[in-house]
Amino acid sequence: SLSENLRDTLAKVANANRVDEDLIEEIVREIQRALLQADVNVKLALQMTRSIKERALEEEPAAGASPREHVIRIVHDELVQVLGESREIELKPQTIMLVGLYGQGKTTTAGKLAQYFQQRGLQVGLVAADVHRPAAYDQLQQISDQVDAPFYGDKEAGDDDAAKIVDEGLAELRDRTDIQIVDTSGRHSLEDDLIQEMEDVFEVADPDEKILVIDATVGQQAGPQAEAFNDAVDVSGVILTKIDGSAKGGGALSAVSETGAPIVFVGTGEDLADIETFDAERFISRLLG
Amino acid sequence: YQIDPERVEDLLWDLELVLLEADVAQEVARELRDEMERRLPRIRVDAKSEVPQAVESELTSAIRSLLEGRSFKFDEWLLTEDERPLTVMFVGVNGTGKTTTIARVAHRMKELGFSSVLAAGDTYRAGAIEQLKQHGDKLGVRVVNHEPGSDAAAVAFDAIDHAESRKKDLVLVDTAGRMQTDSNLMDELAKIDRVADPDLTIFVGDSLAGNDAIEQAKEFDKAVGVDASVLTKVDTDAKGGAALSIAHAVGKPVAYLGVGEGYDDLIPFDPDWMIERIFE
Ligand SMILES: Nc1nc2c(ncn2[C@@H]2O[C@H](COP(=O)(O)OP(=O)(O)OP(=O)(O)O)[C@@H](O)[C@H]2O)c(=O)[nH]1
Ligand SMILES: Nc1nc2c(ncn2[C@@H]2O[C@H](COP(=O)(O)OP(=O)(O)OP(=O)(O)O)[C@@H](O)[C@H]2O)c(=O)[nH]1
Ligand SMILES: [Mg+2]
Ligand SMILES: [Mg+2]
Repeated sequence: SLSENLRDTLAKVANANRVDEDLIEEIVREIQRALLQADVNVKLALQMTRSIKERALEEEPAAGASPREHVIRIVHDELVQVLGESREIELKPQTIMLVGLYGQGKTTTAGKLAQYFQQRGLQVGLVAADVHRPAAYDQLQQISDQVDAPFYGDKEAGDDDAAKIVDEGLAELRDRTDIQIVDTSGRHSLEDDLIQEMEDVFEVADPDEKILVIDATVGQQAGPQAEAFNDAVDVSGVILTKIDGSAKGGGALSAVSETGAPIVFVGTGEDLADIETFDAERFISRLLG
Repeated sequence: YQIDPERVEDLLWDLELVLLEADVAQEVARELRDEMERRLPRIRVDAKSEVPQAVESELTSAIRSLLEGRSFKFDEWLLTEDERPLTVMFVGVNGTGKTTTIARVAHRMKELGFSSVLAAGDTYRAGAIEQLKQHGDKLGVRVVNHEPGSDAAAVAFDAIDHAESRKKDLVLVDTAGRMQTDSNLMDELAKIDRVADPDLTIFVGDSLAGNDAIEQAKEFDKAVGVDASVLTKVDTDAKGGAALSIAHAVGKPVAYLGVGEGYDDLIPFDPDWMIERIFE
């Protein structure tokens, strides 16, 4: 009878929904595990997972999309939202200041940026404002030689000289270069005197770009540290380094969400040529494994 | 009083989160969660209010048993080995603190009355040789180096030779940072290992790292064999979960924790100290 057929059909639809709902839960759990494995901040991962699950259950799948494809499309969309509007550093005269935690790749990135801009017809100067690390001057000076860029530093710098070096360095380099890159010392949020130093350098340099350099291996510390750096210098861009390793770079999501700044470049190796503009699609597919 | 079985799932999930937020790698957090699943039903307390404390002490005990025998007593090792000089090679990915760790170890050894020679085995990175030489100058420790671009194995060999003729206790070999995914660089490291034939190989890991710490330690262990690790930058408020991950999942004991950039900023690994941090 019609009512039997109708009842049968409705039962099938209801069961399909049940199967799909359980399947969706399972897929979302898998996504959550992948996000956490990729070092996404725990709270951010949970928040994203909740929103993904809600949307997956409420929104209509695209025609012919499997439950998995439906969820993946939403995950992709959520990640794109977190990463925000993409942008590149403009090819124009400016001062760029690099900041970040220890060993992230700031000094190497200064050299990479110099080469990148030079290849696009701009003159670049490098300022060695790291007065703490042994042979930081030598490191940046050798890099400057490699890219054949004007360099300013003080080999005999004292612990309080960072701002002074930047002041003198920029005065010297601003009339003969288009872009000046200020490389600073590694530091973290708990060191008041180093945070103060960074603020002093920031004030003296008055940079157009304040770039947070972050290593793709950084885990749960990415968020809190990015927040601290942002409070001090109002970060305008993020550079994610060492993506040539195995780390998925989930910490970068926190760096972006805490600073409100997009990823402008990625570091893909140790050589000065190893820098590329950020590709959100590649980042997302790598993150999800 | 027992834990309500209905609550166990949620409780286990919360515990797993505590560990993940402390940068404990996912597979290790999962393992601890499973261990807690066994322990939670056995909890018996007199009052409901005592449950949180009981859970925390079970977790502490689970972590402690994970870290059982996972401290590498470097100072003792030095005293029990009568071979001289002893060669210690430091390996790890880029920027983790290998060079700074060598300086701190040399300083500590000097305070304990042992002499060292430093081998400038990073012949590649800009300023690497100068960085180690500056440490050597400040510490009054001899640094053996060749020209930039020279063979790192040859530098190590030369440093060992120098230490033998000068009757030094230790040779600390610095190597260039490298991604464990770069097979050419890992082959190069294996070659340095063959030539230098170190008595101890130390993996230097960054405690800012999340899940990648395990991947790194495993690959370096496969390539050259790791005897112990040092976890650096623990002072950056990083909860140090990476130490737990590396110590347990890779089965390598932790010798020291780096807690700053100064020469004194190196402390012997203490599981209780670390557990306290995770729970802070
Ligand atoms: N594989 C790889 N290595 C990189 C990349 N960027 C930097 N490095 C390496 O990471 C290590 C640290 O780089 P530095 O430029 O000295 O880092 P830093 O942030 O200036 O360090 P501090 O000034 O001490 O805080 C070096 O061995 C670099 O060669 C990258 O994108 N990929
Ligand atoms: N706060 C803090 N900084 C550290 C610690 N250990 C190392 N650093 C810093 O981390 C940065 C990198 O240290 P290096 O010793 O150059 O690291 P590396 O592993 O030799 O680097 P590469 O040779 O380029 O691979 C430097 O700025 C160090 O001062 C630590 O325990 N605490
Ligand atoms: Mg630097
Ligand atoms: Mg080094």
